[in-house]
Amino acid sequence: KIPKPTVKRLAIYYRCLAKLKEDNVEKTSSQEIAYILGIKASQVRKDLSYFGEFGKRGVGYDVDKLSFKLREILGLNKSWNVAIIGAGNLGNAIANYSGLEKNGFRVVAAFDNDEKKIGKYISTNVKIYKMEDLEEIIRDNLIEIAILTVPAQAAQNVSELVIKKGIKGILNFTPATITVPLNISVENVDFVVSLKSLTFALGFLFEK
Amino acid sequence: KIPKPTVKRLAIYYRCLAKLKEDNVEKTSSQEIAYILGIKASQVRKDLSYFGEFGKRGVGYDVDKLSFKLREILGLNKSWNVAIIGAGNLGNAIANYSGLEKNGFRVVAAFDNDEKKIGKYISTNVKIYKMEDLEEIIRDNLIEIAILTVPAQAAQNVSELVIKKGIKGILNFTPATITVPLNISVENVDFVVSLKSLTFALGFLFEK
Ligand SMILES: NC(=O)c1ccc[n+]([C@@H]2O[C@H](COP(=O)([O-])OP(=O)(O)OC[C@H]3O[C@@H](n4cnc5c(N)ncnc54)[C@H](O)[C@@H]3O)[C@@H](O)[C@H]2O)c1
Ligand SMILES: NC(=O)c1ccc[n+]([C@@H]2O[C@H](COP(=O)([O-])OP(=O)(O)OC[C@H]3O[C@@H](n4cnc5c(N)ncnc54)[C@H](O)[C@@H]3O)[C@@H](O)[C@H]2O)c1
Repeated sequence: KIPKPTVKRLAIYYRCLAKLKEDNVEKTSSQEIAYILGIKASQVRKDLSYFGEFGKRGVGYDVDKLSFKLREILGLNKSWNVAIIGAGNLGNAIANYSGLEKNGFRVVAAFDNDEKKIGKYISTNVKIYKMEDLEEIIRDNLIEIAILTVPAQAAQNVSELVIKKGIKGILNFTPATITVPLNISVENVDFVVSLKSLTFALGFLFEK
Repeated sequence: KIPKPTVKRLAIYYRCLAKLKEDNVEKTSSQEIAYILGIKASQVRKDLSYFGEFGKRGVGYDVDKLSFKLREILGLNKSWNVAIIGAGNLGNAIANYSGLEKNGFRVVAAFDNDEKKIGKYISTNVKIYKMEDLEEIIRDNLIEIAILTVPAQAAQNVSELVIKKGIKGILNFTPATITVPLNISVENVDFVVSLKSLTFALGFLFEK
């Protein structure tokens, strides 16, 4: 079982390699990746060693090969159908975010319990459905991932509901901590944590 | 100088302690914090040791005291005025996010280069200004942090512009990597990285 922090770092290595690829860099090293990301080279080597031998000591890694391997590991070679639960301000922004499709994530449906929103389009191809339609739409569209953008107080109940209807992974944007069965994956997104890191750095730099 | 990964963890410890406080927990330990967050207790102790003695071996930490200390360290005792640059879908969602004010971040203005948006309100109290007004509004409102929600191709130029007008810290939501002077802080937010961690966990659990 790969530790969760390692998985997170693998996704960040993958993004780093994608940028190197864009810049037409053919070879890289754990030192270079570590330098770019501000972490230790030994950490990079340790993480990659879980998955076998990619690089040669002194020669480094082939960017294409390593990027392809990370894609495989991260399950990026398949595309994923996604549902947005909670078609409010944030749900709307996410439905219209082109970065998702580029990365193999297709928003196929949105759900909301506000009658006024049902039947409207959240983005060009994505309709807003009522919660009662969850099971049918999840099943017909093989949706495995739900993006949770409902208010915090609805988070736990809505999570339990979508899991019951077939969802296997939840990207939780609410400030609530949700509790799910062991075989269900959850990722929490909280950009306020990033804002706080920013204020710390600012305080540090300017001794507030 | 505190390593960046440590700063990030401190912000996450703070959030964890805030939840313990909500649940009326008075005492905690590095083991409990570590267990909740899925990291090593030794990591928690090491991070907190940068800032002095908080806990007693065998007795643990006082939740209130530790939470207060982390608030201080993270610069959370002060409130911060924030500007949103790029009043589009995502900028709109963020301007309307009540979680910001609760955490001491006040959105005081938004900026955009789309003439049709100038003069409109992005949220109840926040007006959209033209880019030419940056300097005056940043100065009059003591704005130190900019939330960058412009398209990727505009990110670097817009960053340089707001820094020139007085911004000290940037929360970058664009997929572009921005380059800034050494005394300016940047935090990158990319929830697609979290989606990829999710797919890895799903692939791992269901051997896709
Ligand atoms: N807006 C942001 O930038 C931002 C940032 C970080 C976190 N968040 C969090 O994301 C969530 C959504 O934020 P928002 O600004 O889009 O809020 P919002 O109020 O605009 O949207 C919430 C939507 O969820 C729907 N809803 C409410 N209860 C529901 C239920 N039981 N079942 C189905 N749908 C339900 C509402 O009808 C509404 O359309 C909140 O938890 C918020 O704290 C938002
Ligand atoms: N929508 C999301 O959920 C999401 C998620 C992650 C990242 N992002 C990123 O956030 C950014 C904004 O996304 P969005 O969906 O809100 O896009 P959007 O197109 O709706 O909004 C962009 C806004 O920026 C303005 N703008 C463009 N160039 C500008 C310039 N030079 N100066 C000032 N304003 C300018 C536009 O007029 C528009 O109002 C993009 O970089 C996107 O990749 C969005």
